[in-house]
Amino acid sequence: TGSVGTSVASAEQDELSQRLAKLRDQV
Amino acid sequence: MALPPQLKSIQHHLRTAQEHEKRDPVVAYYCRLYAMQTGMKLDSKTPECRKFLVKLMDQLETMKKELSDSESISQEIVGNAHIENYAIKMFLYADNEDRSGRFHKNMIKSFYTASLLFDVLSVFGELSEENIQHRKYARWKATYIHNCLKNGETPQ
Repeated sequence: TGSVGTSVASAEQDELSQRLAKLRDQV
Repeated sequence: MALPPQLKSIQHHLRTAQEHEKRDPVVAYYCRLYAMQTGMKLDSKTPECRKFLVKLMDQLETMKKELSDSESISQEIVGNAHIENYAIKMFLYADNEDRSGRFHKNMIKSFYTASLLFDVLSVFGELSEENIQHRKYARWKATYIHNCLKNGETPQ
């Protein structure tokens, strides 16, 4: 379950980074 | 929403955003953007921080939509000039009060807010040497004058 938890966390982190890039018109 | 302790260092920038919500929404937006970027570097893994940052991102996206007519929001280069001018205005007001020997809470706050806004300028790129010096001086002055007034001393 540890690795599942870690991948969920990194997917959410990724989503946040993508939203930030979009917000700043960097995509 | 309560700020998780891991993100404590962005609390003053978030407070400045709140204080400028109506007075200058562009300042509020970029303070939150700085808090967002810094918060993600500090901790975006623990559930409480993720939850907080997702809320902050929602708020930023809503603000961007609401302020879409403002060039300071749609073009970051214009936003950069806006924040820099505002920070310098705050700094000069406090500096003028300081040099005139008028020491009061409002000028301490202006020095401190100016220093926070120089932090915010880092979202646009590396700070100039001049802005680094202004930030250092403003933060030091705010602390020094605050301590003098607290101890009943006259700042030099």
